[in-house]
Amino acid sequence: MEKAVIAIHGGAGAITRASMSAEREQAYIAALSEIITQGQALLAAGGSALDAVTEAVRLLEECPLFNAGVGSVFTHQGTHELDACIMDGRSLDAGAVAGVSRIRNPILAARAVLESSPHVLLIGEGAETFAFENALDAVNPALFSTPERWAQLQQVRDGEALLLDHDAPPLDERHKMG
Amino acid sequence: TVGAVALDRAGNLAAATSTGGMTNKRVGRVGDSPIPGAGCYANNANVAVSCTGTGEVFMRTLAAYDIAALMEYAGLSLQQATERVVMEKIPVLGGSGGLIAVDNEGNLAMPFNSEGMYRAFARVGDAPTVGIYRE
Repeated sequence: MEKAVIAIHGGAGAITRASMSAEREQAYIAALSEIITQGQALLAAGGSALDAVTEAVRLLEECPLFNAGVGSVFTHQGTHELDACIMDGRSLDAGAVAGVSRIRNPILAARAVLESSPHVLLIGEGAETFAFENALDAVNPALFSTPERWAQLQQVRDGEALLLDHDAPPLDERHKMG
Repeated sequence: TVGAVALDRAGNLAAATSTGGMTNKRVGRVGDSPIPGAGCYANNANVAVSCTGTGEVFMRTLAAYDIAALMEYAGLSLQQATERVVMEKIPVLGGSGGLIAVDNEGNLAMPFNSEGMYRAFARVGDAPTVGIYRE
């Protein structure tokens, strides 16, 4: 039996029962299907587990539906702070970054820390400088912003006085964990 | 939060987790996602884990490593260890969320104590499976 396998997640939380949209649900299913298929193909071609999880998470970061990379939520001050971690089960090597806002794919920065740094976790400006020194490009933090995430911040700031629009995602993004 | 775990043909495990944090969070707050052993862990000896949920609780319980420890020291199966952590230990501390995990035999677990979790898995050679709600 072929044991090679990959699994992904895009966050957990409460379901927006009252305003669930079939179209939005299908959008999430399509995104998850596309990304897991690409991860599966990488493993089928003999790729490593480390490369498979790196690519899967990079693709999740690129998808605005999920809270990572493009589509990240806003802090109270209307900014973005991104975190990522990767770990290699062969060696227990690990790499992580936290509090970065100018790296397009934080998971690639974490991978760079794993491969090219004697450290495990770098934060903030130091993490960004390390990433840029390791061939990752700087981006404008506005890249991560979406109108939906901005609206969620306003809802929370306003005590949730605003109603969700009719095209709500399957899980309540105002309260989704992680 | 997003994450991935995998077992490759060579029998190696890996895990990755990435997040934008929590909506309206205090600037400077860091959750479990970038903390090895809390929101992300992989060890070829037993399991690879990626978590999503109430970050502070996953940090206080070292949730990802706890699963590996329960398997290594207590002899629990992947299913038993992940159920213990997600359905028993995390809720006691007021935490909500879930995780994905794969062991070195290729067994999968994707438990969550919230109403739903965006998730998918695919074995090489089989059709992928995608889910959002509790089955």
